[in-house]
Amino acid sequence: FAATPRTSRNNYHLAQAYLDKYYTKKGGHPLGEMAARGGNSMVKKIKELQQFFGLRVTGKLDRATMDVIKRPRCGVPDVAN
Amino acid sequence: YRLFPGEPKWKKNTLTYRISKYTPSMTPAEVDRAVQMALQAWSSAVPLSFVRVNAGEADIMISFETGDHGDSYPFDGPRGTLAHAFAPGEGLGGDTHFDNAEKWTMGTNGFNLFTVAAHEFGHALGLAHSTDPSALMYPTYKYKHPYGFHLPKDDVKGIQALYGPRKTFPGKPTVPHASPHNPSIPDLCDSGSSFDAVTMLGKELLFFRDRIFWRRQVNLMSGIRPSTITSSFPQLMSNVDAAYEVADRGTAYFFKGPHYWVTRGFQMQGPPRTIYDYGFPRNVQRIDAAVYLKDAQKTLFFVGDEYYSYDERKRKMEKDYPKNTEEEFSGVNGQIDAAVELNGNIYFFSGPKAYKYDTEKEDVVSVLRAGSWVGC
Repeated sequence: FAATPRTSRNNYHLAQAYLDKYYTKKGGHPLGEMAARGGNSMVKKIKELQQFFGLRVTGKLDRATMDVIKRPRCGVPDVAN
Repeated sequence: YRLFPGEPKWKKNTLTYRISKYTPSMTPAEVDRAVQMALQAWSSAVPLSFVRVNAGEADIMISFETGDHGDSYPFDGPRGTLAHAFAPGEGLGGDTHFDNAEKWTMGTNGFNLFTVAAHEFGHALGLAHSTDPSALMYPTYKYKHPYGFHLPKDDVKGIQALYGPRKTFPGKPTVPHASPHNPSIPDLCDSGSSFDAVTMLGKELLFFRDRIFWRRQVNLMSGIRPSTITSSFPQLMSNVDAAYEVADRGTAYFFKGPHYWVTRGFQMQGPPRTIYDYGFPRNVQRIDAAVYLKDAQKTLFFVGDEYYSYDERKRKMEKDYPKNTEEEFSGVNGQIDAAVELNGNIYFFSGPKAYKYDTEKEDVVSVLRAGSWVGC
């Protein structure tokens, strides 16, 4: 299944918002740092999410990972805040 | 299971909760019921009890909110984030918010409120998200049937790591809501013996002391049986401060600290309430004794060396109270532990003594030993 460019972009933004909400330690990581390192920090967080949910840890937004991201859930972050 | 950093937990066993805002997609009664069942899921595993208040600040404030609602965790409209809750602590601590943009339900045609509430109350009590997919504290929504629901093992381990287990009867299988241990039965016949509360209930007289109560037919001295309070009143606290019955309403009221319970016979009528509904001032923290006077349709509440009078017809506290007990009831000395009206007399129990007060003569006409009421 090859996502269309638009779907990829949507998924990317959805994932970015998800990771910022549930996998970012507030107050510990100034937002600027995240922007400066770009994908790298995002890959780290995708791996954290995959580990938490018991998925294969690839660091990529594969289908299983996107399925989890799209599931309704609790608003408390998964990482300590 | 996971705990929050610093392992915040509540330092008391009785927590108050208040539902301050409801959702249009369920009736208030349904919301109340779902919240009560969700709290019960946790109280069946640890020695915590939850008391509902209808006004003012509660430990766990519960509300349905939309979008940005001022706690720096804005909701995001339908799906996505369904709810959130804050770890134990002052102020926002323990507070639980549900996204009003969701369709909440008691069943499965939307998001089941019991399922989400039970999860969020886990946070409000100190649990973080669990990585165990079978756990209630797993972050993503998965419908849980409310009736007959039991906490999964991972959640029981987590919550008991914070508050310890709710103890059970020795030798019996684990029973939720079982009273903590097999209490010893006080010897009511020793000279210093007294009661915590005495009340009529239907055709019987009930005498409460510590975790035990005795039942006797009014006109029979034989067949008096002790049993544990929690075996007949499972939701009541394990001991009682005061009790009275309004017979023509078939309703009895039991008091413990700043809360009271309403029963019909032995059947609880809903969750505990706050004594401030009666109109007591805030400095009154507990009731020592209560007695309903049938002809006057008034209930007297004894607190320390004073007493209040509550008009049961008008459902409001009478003016010019409290009054001093000894001044109004001559011959009755000491703090009142319990009181009951029978055949036009009020029987005041103070320590080991029981005063028979004739309301017509307005005087004490005899003094017995409290234990004589249960056959000593």
